[in-house]
Amino acid sequence: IIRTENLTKTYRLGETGVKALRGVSINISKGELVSIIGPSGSGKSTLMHLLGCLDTPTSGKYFLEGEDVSKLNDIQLANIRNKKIGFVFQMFNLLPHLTVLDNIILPVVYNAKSNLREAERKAMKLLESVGIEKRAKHLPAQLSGGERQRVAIVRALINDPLIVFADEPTGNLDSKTGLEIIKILKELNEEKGVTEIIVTHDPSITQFTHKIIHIRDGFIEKEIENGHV
Amino acid sequence: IIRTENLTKTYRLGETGVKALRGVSINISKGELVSIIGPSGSGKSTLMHLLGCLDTPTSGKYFLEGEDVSKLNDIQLANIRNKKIGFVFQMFNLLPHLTVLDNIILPVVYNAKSNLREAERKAMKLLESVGIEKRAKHLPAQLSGGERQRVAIVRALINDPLIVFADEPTGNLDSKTGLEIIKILKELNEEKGVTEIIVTHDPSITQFTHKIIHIRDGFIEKEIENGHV
Ligand SMILES: Nc1ncnc2c1ncn2[C@@H]1O[C@H](COP(=O)(O)OP(=O)(O)OP(=O)(O)O)[C@@H](O)[C@H]1O
Ligand SMILES: Nc1ncnc2c1ncn2[C@@H]1O[C@H](COP(=O)(O)OP(=O)(O)OP(=O)(O)O)[C@@H](O)[C@H]1O
Ligand SMILES: [Mg+2]
Ligand SMILES: [Mg+2]
Repeated sequence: IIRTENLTKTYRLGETGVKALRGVSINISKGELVSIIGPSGSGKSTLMHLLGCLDTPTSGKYFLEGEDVSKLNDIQLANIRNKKIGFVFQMFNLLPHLTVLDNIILPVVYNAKSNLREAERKAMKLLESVGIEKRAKHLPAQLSGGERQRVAIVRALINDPLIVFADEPTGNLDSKTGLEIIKILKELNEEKGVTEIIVTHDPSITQFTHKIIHIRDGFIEKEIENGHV
Repeated sequence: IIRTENLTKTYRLGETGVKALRGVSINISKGELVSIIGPSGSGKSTLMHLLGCLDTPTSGKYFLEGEDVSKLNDIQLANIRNKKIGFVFQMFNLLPHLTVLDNIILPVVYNAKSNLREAERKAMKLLESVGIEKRAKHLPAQLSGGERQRVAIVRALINDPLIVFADEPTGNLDSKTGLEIIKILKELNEEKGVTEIIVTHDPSITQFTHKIIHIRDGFIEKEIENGHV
């Protein structure tokens, strides 16, 4: 479902450039559960943003469901994102002026076929599954770090995405709450065949993924098939 | 150095209120290394904000170095913060329009006795110790999550604080980078006697602290002296 050829991403900073990715070629099959691990600054979020169609590579190719999306414009990317992708950002990226509920159903608003009443019902159900249904009408600023992280996760799932990209989804959560999130992600994959790419340094996540991609300094260091899964 | 009596904090939300802290009484000695653990939403950051003089309690008393700071006004609190406290926020709270270096020396600017040239030298040294000296002139948006976290940590240390409050300082860091941060915090405590309160769910931190405070639903569940340390 995902295939990349020699992806590179260089951020221009005035004179210099930061080579965030230096030639990444990976393959991910439909329904696969993949974790990406690596040191801080190694390129994990950058790779996620490219795979999640939030940005385009400096060079190289990215085939999503066989279609070359490497050079699409913003509108085309937004379209794909809305139909196929759910993204949990490392920094949550919740809109401060919208309530928890509105933050979650925002992706639905952009979806032509959407039914808002249905979406609200579904959002409340998902909020309940992560234990914060009582905060639906509150603003992000009124939530704890881990509560905001849970809202970000729910928002990523609201459109029944084909692929979920989660950038350190349990970073701000205690182990118990973290395990609940992991359980949700696991079920989503096992019961609905959702493909999931999870950046993490939480071993309780890597242990249940099919494949672990090790990244370092913008390169893929190694890929490990997880025999136990 | 820190003594609280029945601290409570209730956030008013229209009609209702969220009881974030429900009567917290703790004692922390000078030079002690304390970790605070507990589920997401249990009141950790709220307690840290009160102890770090960023906010005042709804009721109860807080004695910092014997002085009752429970009812000080913003200016008095800011004064204490600037002189005695270093705070690493869970969300980093870096100013987006300032470079990494300027974000770090900002606390120094407010300090009457400060010498900016000296501060810059020191900031660069600290940035080096966390491996991001090359990014000193970049903006937060140009940094990875873990790099921003490291900037937030350096900023908390620039004024040689008496007490350091770190709210999940390794949440966005891979284990190796996390260990480097832990090493820095440890040395600071052992060599300079800095008192440190660290919110975390990272066991590699709790294992080296003198005391572990367990918080749940706004209450202190238990305090454990760490015999090994
Ligand atoms: N500004 C606010 N307004 C209203 N409620 C708040 C506010 N800040 C925090 N709360 C609520 O108070 C409770 C405690 O929040 P706090 O941030 O202290 O938890 P925490 O233990 O740090 O959680 P986490 O581990 O998720 O960061 C939570 O239920 C939270 O939603
Ligand atoms: N917008 C940007 N402009 C310039 N450089 C950037 C930008 N975003 C990221 N970088 C740099 O690219 C490199 C890779 O960043 P990336 O965010 O992908 O790392 P990461 O592996 O996600 O790190 P972390 O684990 O700390 O979140 C880092 O050195 C970072 O500073
Ligand atoms: Mg990242
Ligand atoms: Mg918190």
